[in-house]
Amino acid sequence: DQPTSMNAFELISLNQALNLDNLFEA
Amino acid sequence: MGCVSSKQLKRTLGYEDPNILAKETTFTVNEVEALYVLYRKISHSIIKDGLIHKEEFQLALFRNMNKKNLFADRIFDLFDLKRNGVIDFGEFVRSLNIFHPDTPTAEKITFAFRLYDLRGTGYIEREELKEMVLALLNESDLLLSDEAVEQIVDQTFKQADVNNDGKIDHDEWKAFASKNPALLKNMTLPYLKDITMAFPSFVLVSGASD
Repeated sequence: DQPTSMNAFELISLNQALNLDNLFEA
Repeated sequence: MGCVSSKQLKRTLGYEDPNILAKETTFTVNEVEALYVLYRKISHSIIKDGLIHKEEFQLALFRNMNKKNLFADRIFDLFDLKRNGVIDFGEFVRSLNIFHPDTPTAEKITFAFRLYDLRGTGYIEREELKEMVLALLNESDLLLSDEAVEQIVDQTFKQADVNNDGKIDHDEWKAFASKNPALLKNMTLPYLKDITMAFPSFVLVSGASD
């Protein structure tokens, strides 16, 4: 999807910090 | 990653009985013990006092303890249930429980609402939403014009702010998130379904056996 076709919350959810999977690779 | 004896566990700052945590959450005792191995690693990465400080949380998320990020701050603050500036083991397990695949969607929806209610007013306001979109753009390689950002925020408010009062309340958020399940994708971590299977090394070092 293009960013402009997403709603704002979809866009926000792309943030790396919101992917807590990263904690398990610490 | 070393072996952790039960005597060591009892003496460690921030530790909490896995039996109590398992009773309060979806995790089994063995899974709580496995999570302790991860917790111990993160909480000893910089300050080594057995509590997770913000720099350690950032280091675990980004491999960089100095990376400032609005959303990492928000998640840290929500995990810090006692609001004392650190995450202890009980807070870590209780917070991760929200992300368990078996946790009811309603709890995930509420957590996400609190995450996005930046100023804790009980509403997601237009300015907050715009601030989060701008933060996302600033913290990533995405470039959008001011007009495009305004358009995205306006369009989202048209869809979510059903009573058109300029802010999204919890009920509106619940309805909007239910219609757009992709918004909750980050709220479920499949690894948590059976962390002792996904991370067999945790079983070996934690002594979990069932």
